[in-house]
Amino acid sequence: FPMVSEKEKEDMQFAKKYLENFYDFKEEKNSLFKSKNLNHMAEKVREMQSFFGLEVTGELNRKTLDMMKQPRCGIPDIRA
Amino acid sequence: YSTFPQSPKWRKEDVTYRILNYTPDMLQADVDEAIAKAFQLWSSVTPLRFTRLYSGQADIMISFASGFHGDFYSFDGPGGTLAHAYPPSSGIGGDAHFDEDENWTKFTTYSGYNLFLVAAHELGHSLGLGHSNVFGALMYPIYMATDTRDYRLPQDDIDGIQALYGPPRESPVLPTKAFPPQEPTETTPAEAPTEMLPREEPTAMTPSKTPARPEDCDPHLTFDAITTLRGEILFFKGSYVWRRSPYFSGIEHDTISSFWPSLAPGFDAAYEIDKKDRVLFFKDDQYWAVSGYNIEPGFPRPIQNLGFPTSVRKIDAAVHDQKTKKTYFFAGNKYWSFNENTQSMERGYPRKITSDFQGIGHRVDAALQNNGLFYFFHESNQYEVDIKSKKLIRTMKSNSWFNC
Repeated sequence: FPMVSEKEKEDMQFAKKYLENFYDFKEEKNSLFKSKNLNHMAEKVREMQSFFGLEVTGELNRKTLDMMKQPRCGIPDIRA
Repeated sequence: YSTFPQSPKWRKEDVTYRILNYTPDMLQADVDEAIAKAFQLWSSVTPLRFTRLYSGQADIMISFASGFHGDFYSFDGPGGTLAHAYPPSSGIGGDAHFDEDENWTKFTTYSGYNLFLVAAHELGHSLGLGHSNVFGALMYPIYMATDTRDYRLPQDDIDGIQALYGPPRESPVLPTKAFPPQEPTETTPAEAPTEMLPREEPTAMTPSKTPARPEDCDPHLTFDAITTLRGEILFFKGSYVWRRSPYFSGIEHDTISSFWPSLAPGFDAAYEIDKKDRVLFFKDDQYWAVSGYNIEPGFPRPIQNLGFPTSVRKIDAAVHDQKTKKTYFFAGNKYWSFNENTQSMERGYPRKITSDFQGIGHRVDAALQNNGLFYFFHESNQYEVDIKSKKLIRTMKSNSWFNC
């Protein structure tokens, strides 16, 4: 598998934190099924992309990360 | 707009607030003013009245703090989260916290965050509003440096707060004499002065600063410029924007300054290159490029950069063909074709509009591409054209997009 660069790891961590804060993403820490978490995260990325009118891909592309890095309010966009 | 689950709201019209501490970034008087103006924004469109307390427990307690500050949502240093606030309820409910690690300012520069704008947003939460996904709404989650002079609450926010509290009480008949001075409110603790915020009563006598927005279905309605933007269609006239979006029903009414405060009103033309998430605005002999809210650095530029002769001092309309990557520019009775890939005008142009576009025998005020067809606007009519055959399909009123 291609090595995941340090930058990509950072972006992934940042995005996880963002989705936890604002889109009610809950990572199952001890989940054996890594892929399950990734699917769940992709679903939350889609929710965030749809909220901001971005192309809904589920992928952490540049535009999506840029939007996540914008200064903002600390209240969640989506609430459970 | 959105509200919190179960739509919590204040079950009274007189709501109190207290400023617990100040940021060293601003004069205290400027903080007081920013907070008062933010409350006034909401009181002017609802029956709510806000009273400032200087001691004791108020409904909305306002404070500046950094990092962990006693609730479960620690702040994160400069940038990122700027502030947060809690929906109406007792205790921490209604309270608004501002991250002291940010640089707070009363200006709308790019070196700090405008306290009035952030406070107006957070107080929206304190009153029960959640976030809005309408680009340009005050309750949109992302901070946008907007001109705060004569700031008007966007329609989506008015709809949201009035869904919770209704419109302001009927404004009293214009007084033939000044109202009696404001009696101190009975809730005022004896030892502390309070301030009853003056209600901005819209009166018939108040001259409107900008010409009134024309009615959506005025049969004589004409446009300066029209463009798509991230799946929406924006219609420009003077300082006004009509907004048609697949994300919400109806037509939203905004002003150019609520999106791009540093752009002067009165565009001549506008078009989007959606693959680049870029919109270009034209006014006189200059043009700007924006991506969402942000104006790209290095603009404005002279239109001659695109290859217009110096004799062309302004253009009338522009439209980008997403399929061919060509942009058509219209000026007077001529039009040009610009190749976005090579960034140059195509050979053999300009050509006369009448020689290629049957049925359009005059100037074009604005142009739009939608679902593969082109729409050319002239005065209060629009012409639907198949650009391949350049055949006129039908003629409609310019505002047919507003479900008139």
